[in-house]
Amino acid sequence: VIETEAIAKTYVMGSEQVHALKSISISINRGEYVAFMGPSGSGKSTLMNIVGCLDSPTSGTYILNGKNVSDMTENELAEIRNKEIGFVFQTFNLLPRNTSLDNVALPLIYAGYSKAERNEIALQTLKSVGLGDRAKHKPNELSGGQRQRVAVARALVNNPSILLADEPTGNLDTKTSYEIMDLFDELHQKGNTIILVTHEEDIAKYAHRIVRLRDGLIESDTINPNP
Amino acid sequence: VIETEAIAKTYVMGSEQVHALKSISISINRGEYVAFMGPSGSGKSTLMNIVGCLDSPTSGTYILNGKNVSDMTENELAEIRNKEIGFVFQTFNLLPRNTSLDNVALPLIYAGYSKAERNEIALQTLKSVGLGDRAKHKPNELSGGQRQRVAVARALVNNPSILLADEPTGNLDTKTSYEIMDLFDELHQKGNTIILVTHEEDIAKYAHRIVRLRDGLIESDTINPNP
Ligand SMILES: Nc1ncnc2c1ncn2[C@@H]1O[C@H](COP(=O)(O)OP(=O)(O)OP(=O)(O)O)[C@@H](O)[C@H]1O
Ligand SMILES: Nc1ncnc2c1ncn2[C@@H]1O[C@H](COP(=O)(O)OP(=O)(O)OP(=O)(O)O)[C@@H](O)[C@H]1O
Ligand SMILES: [Mg+2]
Ligand SMILES: [Mg+2]
Repeated sequence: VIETEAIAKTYVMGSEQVHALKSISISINRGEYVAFMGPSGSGKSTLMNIVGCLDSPTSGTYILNGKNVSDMTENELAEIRNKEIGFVFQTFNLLPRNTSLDNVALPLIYAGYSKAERNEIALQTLKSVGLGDRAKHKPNELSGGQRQRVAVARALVNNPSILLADEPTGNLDTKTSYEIMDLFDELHQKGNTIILVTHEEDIAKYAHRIVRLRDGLIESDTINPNP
Repeated sequence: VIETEAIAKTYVMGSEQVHALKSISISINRGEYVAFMGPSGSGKSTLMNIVGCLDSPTSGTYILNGKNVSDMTENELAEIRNKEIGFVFQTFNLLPRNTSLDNVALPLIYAGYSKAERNEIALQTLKSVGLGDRAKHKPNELSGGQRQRVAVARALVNNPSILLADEPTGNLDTKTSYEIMDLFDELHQKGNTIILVTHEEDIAKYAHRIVRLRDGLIESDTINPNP
C-alpha cells in the first residue's frame, strides 16, 4: 500500500544544507505493522510526514495505494489525510482553544456525520484512552500524557486504514502505554496498516517488522518473530 | 532546601473541581537526587511547577532555602527562577522565533554576562547535548528530540543549584538519553540538587531516592541503593 523509491529530503538554510533523508526506498503492504526506530535526528518524523502526505520529498517517488502522490489533486490529498490516514504527531498539534472533545471530533467532519454523532463518537474514543472525564478540558488544562492521549484519540476516531503514530507513548507511564498499544492492536486486527515511530524497544516489540534509520538512510529492516 | 507542607492544588472548571494535588508534604535536602514517578495525570508536573516557583498552591506551605515562598517579592522570585533553578519543561516551551543559541543563552542575561560571553557559554552547552551544529536552527527546524535537548541545555546553562527536569528524555533514543543523564550526574556531583520526573524506570535509577505519586498524593518514598 505504501511504496517509496529513493525518497530524499534536504532543507536549505542559508549556505548550509541539511540532508534529513538521503535515500529511502521501502515497501509496506496493507495490514502490516511496522516500527521505525533510530537515533534522535535520524529522519523518522520527516519520513512520517512524507508518508502521511503532509510534506513532499525533495526527490524520489511515493506511491500510495497504487497512485503517485505527486500526481494527486489537493482534494484527493485532503481526503487521504482526513479519512484514510490517522496521524499522531510527536508534538500532539492540538488546537489550543478547543476542548479535547472538539479536537477529537475534528476528523469526523470529513466523514459527514452530524454534530450529535460526532460528539458521541468522539466521546467514546476519549473514553477508550481513559479520558472520558476530560472532554471539556482544553489542552493547557491537561497533563502532558493526557494531551498525548487526546492526540491518539483524534488519530483513531475515523478508524483509519493507515495509522501513523510518531512516538505515541513518550509521555505515558508503562500501564497507560500498554493500554494505547492494545488500541493499536485492535485497529491492526481489523486489517489496517500501522506505522509506529518509537525509541522504546518494549513498544517496538508490538510490531511485526522493525526498520532502523540512521542519518537519513535505512540501516536495517528485520522481522520480529514474536510480536 | 525544599520543604513542602500539605501542598494542595485544585482547579475549578465551572461546577467541577479537579484536585491535581491533594496534600503533598515532602522534604528534600541540598545535594539530593530525587526521581518522581507516577501515572499520567497523578500531579507530577503540577508539583514541579509549584516547586519551581512558576505556580502557587491553593493551600499549604512551601519553604525554599529556609524562606516561605509566598512571602517572597516578585524580584526575589524572578531571581530564583532565572539563577537558582534550571527547569526542563515537559513541553519544552522554547521561543519559536529564536534560534537554539538564543533560547539557550536567555537565562544568562540574568547572570550579567556580555552578549559575546552569553553566546560562547550557550554554544558550549549546546555542544554538550550534541547540538553544536544546530545553533542557528529555530525550534520548528529541529527534530522532537533535538528540541528536547535544547530545553535541557537552557536549563543547565546557568549551572543551577536546583535542576527540575520534567520528563527530560521522553523523545530521546537510549544512547542520547544516557548522555543527558551523564550531564545531570556531572551537575549533581558539584553538590547541586536534582529533581527529575520520569516514567522510565531506567532513568529513575540514576536517582538516589524515588517518590511515587498517585492521584495527587505521595504513595511511596524509597531509597535507591544502587544509583
Ligand atoms: N489548568 C488546569 N485545569 C484543570 N485541570 C488541570 C489543569 N492543569 C492540570 N489539570 C489536571 O491536573 C491533573 C494533574 O496534572 P499534571 O500535569 O500534574 O499530571 P502529570 O502527573 O504531570 O501527568 P503526565 O505524566 O501525563 O505528564 C491532571 O488530571 C490534569 O487533567
Ligand atoms: N525545517 C527544517 N530545517 C532544517 N533542518 C531540519 C528541519 N526539520 C528537520 N530538520 C533536521 O532534519 C533532521 C531529521 O529530523 P527528524 O525530525 O526527521 O528526526 P527524528 O528522527 O524524528 O528525530 P527525533 O527522534 O529527535 O524526533 C534533524 O537533524 C533536524 O535538525
Ligand atoms: Mg521525531
Ligand atoms: Mg506531566
